Amino acid sequence: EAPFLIFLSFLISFVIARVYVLML
Amino acid sequence: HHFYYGVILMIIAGWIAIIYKDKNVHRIAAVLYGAGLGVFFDELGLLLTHFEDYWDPITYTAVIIIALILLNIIFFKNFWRSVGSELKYLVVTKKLHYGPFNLVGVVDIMDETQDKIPKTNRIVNIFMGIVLFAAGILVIMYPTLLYYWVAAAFFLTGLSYFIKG
Repeated sequence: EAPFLIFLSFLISFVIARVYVLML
Repeated sequence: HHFYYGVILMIIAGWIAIIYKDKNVHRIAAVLYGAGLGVFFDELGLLLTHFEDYWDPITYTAVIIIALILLNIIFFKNFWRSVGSELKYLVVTKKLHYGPFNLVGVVDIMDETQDKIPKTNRIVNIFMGIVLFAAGILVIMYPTLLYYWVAAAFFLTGLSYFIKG
């Protein structure tokens, strides 16, 4: 279960960070 | 730069995972670790290009590799577990643990000795002599030890050159 949570939050935070920088 | 936050999140998650035994707390740690990893890897291209290019495609390569490793852990856990036990079986049956692992043990003993007897230099020297003699005897008894030792030295030197390059 823990690897799944790591994977999910990894992808989500990566996408959020990319979009955030794109918006700057 | 937001990779600092990523590193901090991963440190906090690691700390929580070590300190607490509760499963729910471990879930929170997992989410924090994943978030930190994502934020850190977002700026990987920037870090690898001397803060030149945030949009460097190496970031996506690294993210895909990390994602594949995590997906392997999620979906092929049993496979990798049996690979591990097969490797362990191989090491034990072929007596590979007489090689590199023995070497590691000798280094540990030397470290321990340095820590335990810091005051009397003479005793340290004598003890180190004994340990080194024992290592020599081990090499004679198990010649493979030397074989692995030399190979490891070459690999490490090669690796350091790659890193330098």
